[in-house]
Amino acid sequence: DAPSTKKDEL
Amino acid sequence: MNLFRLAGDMTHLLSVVVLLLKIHTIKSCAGISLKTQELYAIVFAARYLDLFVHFMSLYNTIMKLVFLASSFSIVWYMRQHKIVRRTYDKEHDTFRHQFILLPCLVLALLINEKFTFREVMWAFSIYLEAVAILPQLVLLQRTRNIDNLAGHYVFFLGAYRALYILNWIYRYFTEPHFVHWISWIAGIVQTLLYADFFYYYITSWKNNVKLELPA
Repeated sequence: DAPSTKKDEL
Repeated sequence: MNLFRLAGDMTHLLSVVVLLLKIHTIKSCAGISLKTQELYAIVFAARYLDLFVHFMSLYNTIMKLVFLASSFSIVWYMRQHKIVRRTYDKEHDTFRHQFILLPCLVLALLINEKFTFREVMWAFSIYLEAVAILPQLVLLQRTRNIDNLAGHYVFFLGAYRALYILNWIYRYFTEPHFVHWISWIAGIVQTLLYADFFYYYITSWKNNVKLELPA
């Protein structure tokens, strides 16, 4: 399951 | 991926890789706070737990691996390397970790996006990154002046944070529902911590004098 908000930043 | 974020990631990469290479080359870590380096290693370990769980992009994965490898290598050099460890300024680098780790952990348990292990660890890593530079700034304060190793390191880190704020502003206006309160508030706090250091760094650079931080 993807984390609650898309965490695309490092 | 916008230019601000790419520039921010590259500057961040530069700060850790340049530090690691310099320590490896001159075999010295004078002026560098081991406490800050250990805190950064914890930041990356706590934030990149899902490194192998879900794949974001090749860029994302490679950068995470580089950050983890370089931050842990720096800690290894400063603690284990027979020559480098002797140049570590132990008696001045006395900032106690727990004063930073515990409040960040408590805050992460209280304020997070979802009360799951991964989300709490992510929030913990965000809060920790905001204050991880404190031992380094305290060490610079104590040793009064700063050789270019630590100066460049803090300078690149500050630049990375400033670029990330520009990245968030850009994404806020270009992507609907791009709202990340946790990262934004912690990021602003972190950047403010650098602000006063920058003031002294730039004024000393302009007057071309050795950087003297006020006591």
